[in-house]
Amino acid sequence: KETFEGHQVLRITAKDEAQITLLKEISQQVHLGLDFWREPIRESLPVDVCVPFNSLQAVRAFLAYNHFEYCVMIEDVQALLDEEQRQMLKSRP
Amino acid sequence: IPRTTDEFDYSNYHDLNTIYSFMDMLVAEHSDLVSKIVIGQSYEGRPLNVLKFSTGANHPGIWIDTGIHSREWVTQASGIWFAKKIVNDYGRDPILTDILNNYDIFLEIVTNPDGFDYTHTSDRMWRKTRKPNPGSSCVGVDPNRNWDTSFGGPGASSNPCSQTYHGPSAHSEPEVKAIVDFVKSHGNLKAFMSIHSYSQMLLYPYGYTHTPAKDQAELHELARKAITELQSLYNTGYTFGSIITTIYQADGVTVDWTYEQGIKYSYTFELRDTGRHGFLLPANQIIPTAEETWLALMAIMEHTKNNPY
Repeated sequence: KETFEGHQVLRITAKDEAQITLLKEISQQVHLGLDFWREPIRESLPVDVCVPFNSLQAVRAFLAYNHFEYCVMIEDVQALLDEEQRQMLKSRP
Repeated sequence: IPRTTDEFDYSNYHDLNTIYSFMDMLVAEHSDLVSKIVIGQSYEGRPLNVLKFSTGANHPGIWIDTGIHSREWVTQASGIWFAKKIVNDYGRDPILTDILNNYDIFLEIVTNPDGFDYTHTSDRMWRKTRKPNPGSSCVGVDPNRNWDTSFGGPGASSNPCSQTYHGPSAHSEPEVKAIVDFVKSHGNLKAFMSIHSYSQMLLYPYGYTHTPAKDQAELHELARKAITELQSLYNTGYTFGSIITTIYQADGVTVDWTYEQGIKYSYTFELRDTGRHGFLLPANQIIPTAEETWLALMAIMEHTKNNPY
């Protein structure tokens, strides 16, 4: 079963078209394993991206270097999934 | 195991077997109002079950589907709640009763059962179908890019590894083809609502072109009304508009196809999250999400009933 330990979801706010383009470029980098929950479209829409633990450092560096505003929307994806499973098990007889 | 749909836990997520059992229970309890029809089989051979709520023969129809993207769990959970809401309210709520006395409602709770099962067993974040792609190690097609309206356009990906891969041909996915065949054979659907999550939007055609739909003004006003209703419950922030102007160009999407089949009231929803959990919406938000969405669905269904075409 696929696990998501240490995966984080970042909410990124692009301030201009150039930053949108940068996000589109990084989304093409398959080796990072990024899963865009909300894709980079335009400045007015936030971008949510699920980042595997192994790519976090690279992605954070990329965002900092390019002066992106972002916050951590989900600190640890697996922790939420574990909670979800706990809730489901609780409802079973 | 809940023995009746009254005992069912609507405020929790459930696996495919439990949802299918729920559907059977609902049909058994309300056989005068609900029946189950199987419109096809998924790639992995699972039945594509649709609940038909009907009070008479030869009614025009209203279609609602949830869960075409398997990881959007709040949609399947909301679909379960809608089903129970319909049987609860028929005969009690005069508006719903009037709708059902004149229209059938078709509800497909798990539109992509292979993907949904996969989210429970292997990868919670799975979105697409589960059909292998010859020549690629990547599996699955985005069933919301697989429809025969502007199929393969730039608002979809030709890369099988992409989340928006459009598939080898229009309607290549049995989960999509089954709905296509059903819509065509029914021939008298008047509204079609396809429910996704998340980002809180109500969208209407088109996704593939900036050319406004010929009914854009009416669709826009109805969207405004539906969202006003939705927001009246918990003040959840929603935006609305055509797909291409509100989000992005998307080719081969469900409601563009249904609209071009002549189903004027074609809408697609993006339900909650409000920006903290994304696809991992906590179970305690299922019922509030379903409740508020139901108000919007009712607005669209009532308008459909009051504006025959």
